[in-house]
Amino acid sequence: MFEAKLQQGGLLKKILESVKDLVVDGLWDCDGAAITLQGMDSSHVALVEMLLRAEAFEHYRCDRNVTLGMNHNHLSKILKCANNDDIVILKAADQNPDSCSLILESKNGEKTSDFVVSLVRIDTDQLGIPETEYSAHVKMSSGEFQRICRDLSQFGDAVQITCSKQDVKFSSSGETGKANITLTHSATVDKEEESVTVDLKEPVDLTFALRFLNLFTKATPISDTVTLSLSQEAPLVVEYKIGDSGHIRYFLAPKIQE
Amino acid sequence: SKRQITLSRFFKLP
Repeated sequence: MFEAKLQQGGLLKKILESVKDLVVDGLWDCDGAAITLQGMDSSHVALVEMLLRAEAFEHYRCDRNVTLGMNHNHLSKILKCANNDDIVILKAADQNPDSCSLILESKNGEKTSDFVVSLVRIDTDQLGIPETEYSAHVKMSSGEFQRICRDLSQFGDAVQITCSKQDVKFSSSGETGKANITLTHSATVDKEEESVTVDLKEPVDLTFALRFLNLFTKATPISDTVTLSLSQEAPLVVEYKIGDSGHIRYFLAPKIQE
Repeated sequence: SKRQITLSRFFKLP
């Protein structure tokens, strides 16, 4: 039997909002330590990896490893019935389950809703994501990053990200004209979620499709900060921590000069 | 203009 009880149902709502527009069906791998989800968009340009450790749950029981093929639209419909402060319980048999139960308990205990969602067969294999030493890490406000991606998509469909020692520049151009947004490395890190820290090993200059970045920033409500990791010959990584018990990591392949 | 490449260049598709 797999059973996991989350005190703050709102977190699961946010996680679904973060993945459902990028990956319709995803494999939720549940083992004794954590729930991990990995899925690629249909064009294989972007990948999302979500990890939520057992410690995030009020109660977590996983007698045998089980993989739940979830349709994220169905799951999202159920979670739309949940309030942020509802308790959410996920339950599934651990011998090739064909469905998963979700129970929502209102905070005052007066309302209990239970749903059963059919699991889907997904035959995508898990990708091997190599450990990479990145040339640059940019940590910044997640709201700021969402704003930059939204504003720049008015000017073009791609953003060029260039990192130097002192700053990170986001540029986009199209028929409207050219836009550059430069963030300077914050000298003083007084309020972490408002400062920008650039950790640079060597300069990077990469271009990415804004359409995907604007899908990634749906995870903004999950964390005040976001970390971008960049290297010339590697996909961009956009990471949102889930408190200290997990993360949502997006990987995006760059656009390259012909 | 620049061409979008896929992740299969970077991550081994098993």
